[in-house]
Amino acid sequence: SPPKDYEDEVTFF
Amino acid sequence: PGLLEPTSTLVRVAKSAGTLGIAIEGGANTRQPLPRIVTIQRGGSAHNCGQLKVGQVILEVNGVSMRGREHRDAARIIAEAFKTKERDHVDFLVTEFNVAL
Repeated sequence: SPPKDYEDEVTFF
Repeated sequence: PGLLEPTSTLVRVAKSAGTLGIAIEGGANTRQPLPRIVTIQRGGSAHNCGQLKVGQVILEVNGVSMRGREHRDAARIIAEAFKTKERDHVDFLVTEFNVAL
């Protein structure tokens, strides 16, 4: 699998 | 303060709804090194508070600095601040400027 793209990480609360 | 010095604002969000109602992006080791608010959901505690805005950068949560924290770590701190029964609010120190202080 491709490396995780931290740039696109979004978390909803 | 100097012209380029960002201003920070302390925003107290009462836990007035079942959710905080925000989304954040960024964190240490990304091009957005401090978490930034990307969504405010209608009906959530943050929306009810009326003082948090999309685009603001979160510097501290309940006095805990977000500096140097990767996304997941920052997200955990925010989630725990909302979940804890010890306080009926969450204090956010935010800035309008998209900079890493």
